[in-house]
Amino acid sequence: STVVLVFEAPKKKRPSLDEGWMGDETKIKGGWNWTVEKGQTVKMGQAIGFV
Amino acid sequence: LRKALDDTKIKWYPIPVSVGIGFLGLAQVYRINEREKARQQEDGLGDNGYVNGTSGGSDGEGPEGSPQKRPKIRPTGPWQIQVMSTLPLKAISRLWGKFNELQIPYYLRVPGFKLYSFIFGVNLSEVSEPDLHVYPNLAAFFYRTLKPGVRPLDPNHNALLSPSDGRVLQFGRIVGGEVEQVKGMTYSLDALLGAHELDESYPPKSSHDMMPKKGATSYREGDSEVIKQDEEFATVNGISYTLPNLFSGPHKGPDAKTADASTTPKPASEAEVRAELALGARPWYARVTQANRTALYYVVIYLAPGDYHRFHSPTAWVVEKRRHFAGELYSVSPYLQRTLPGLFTLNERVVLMGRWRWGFFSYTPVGATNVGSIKINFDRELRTNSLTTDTAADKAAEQAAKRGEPYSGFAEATYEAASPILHGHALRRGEEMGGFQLG
Repeated sequence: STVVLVFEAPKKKRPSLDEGWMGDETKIKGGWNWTVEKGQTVKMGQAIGFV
Repeated sequence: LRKALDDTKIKWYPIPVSVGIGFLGLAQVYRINEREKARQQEDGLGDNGYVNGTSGGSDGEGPEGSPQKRPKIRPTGPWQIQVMSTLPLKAISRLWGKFNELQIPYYLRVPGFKLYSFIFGVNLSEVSEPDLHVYPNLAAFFYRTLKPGVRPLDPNHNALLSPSDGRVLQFGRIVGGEVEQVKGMTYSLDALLGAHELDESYPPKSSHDMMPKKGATSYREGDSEVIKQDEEFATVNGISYTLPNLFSGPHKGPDAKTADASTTPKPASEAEVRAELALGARPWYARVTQANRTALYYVVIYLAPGDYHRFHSPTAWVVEKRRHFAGELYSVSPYLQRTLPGLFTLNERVVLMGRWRWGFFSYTPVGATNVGSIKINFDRELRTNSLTTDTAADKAAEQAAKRGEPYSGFAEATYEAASPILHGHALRRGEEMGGFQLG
């Protein structure tokens, strides 16, 4: 059996050039972040991602 | 018999060549006809495996004069899949369920369940009932509960929780309405969740707020002025349209302030908006995302036979509607997911749709041959892997064909009555929603 979740979540917000963004992807903050890897075993209640 | 075989004289007569050629020709014509009929029937199939339009006669009659039924889609793939597609998988699944409901003799229960646990890796120390004699059969053991506290919820309230034990097969962002399956196989969101028709529930009544606000469903001219500035939801065929209910407040983007009124098109009327959206100007999954600020994501979790098979709410959300697709029941093992494209769109599944803090949210348990029964705790009317449901689906397909309308492929129910305020059934994070049962 399988469970498929489809959901809407905020995108990552890229800072503008005025805010000093120089193309460094690590500076992109916020938005949806996954906390799992493909093939990883998860238990019920464990976080799979966060906003 | 030996005597008869030995003593009977076999006499061979020559058959005229023309008769042989004629026989082979007739057989070939028959085969071609059958193939063409099958192809015509397949042309009428949608992505969800059901008829998109009438086929086999406009009066709802099949090619043999029988009532129109949901045609069974024949998946392509290696010989294992071809063989599997010929099997009555749902009947096998139901038989498997009945078999597993047979009572196991008392003294065989503990060794039997321990053997099962050894083979499939069940952690017996987590099972709520320490005395395995209590489980009368494998079906009861399979649908076991866990001890309180063995599955603590993640403390981060902005986190989405895993709804069940399992393995993450795939996750990512949905681009262009395509959900990626294992190893790059893709299928459309419409096929998985069902095509969306324009109604009052979608887009969600309020994306940032679980409580729908009064008047939020109306189209506001101010929204048109704002949305036309957005690249993602600009004008369609010269008509600027609104995305009602998607914004919890006015747009604060810099473009909105500097907009030149002389170059902006006139906001569309509500009738124009509805007509445009009804024509499918934009797919529904594009419409649910909020003006380029949000995106759709997906995750696929596979439950192995030894896993805890109840599932819980991954977040606080409101279930607005349920769609039951009475499809097939192929195995959903990772091997078959790799080899059978669109597996999730073929199998029987229950799509729960609603909204959470950030907008649209859907939860889809997909059945398999061994675990065909999907149970939803707050939906007593739902019957999965049932002969009655299949018959009802066939009847619905037949009636749709008679009306000359496409069959959606699913039976829909809404949970609006559960809470007139929330317009759906509210679930807390971690709350048990249902589970998968054997057969």
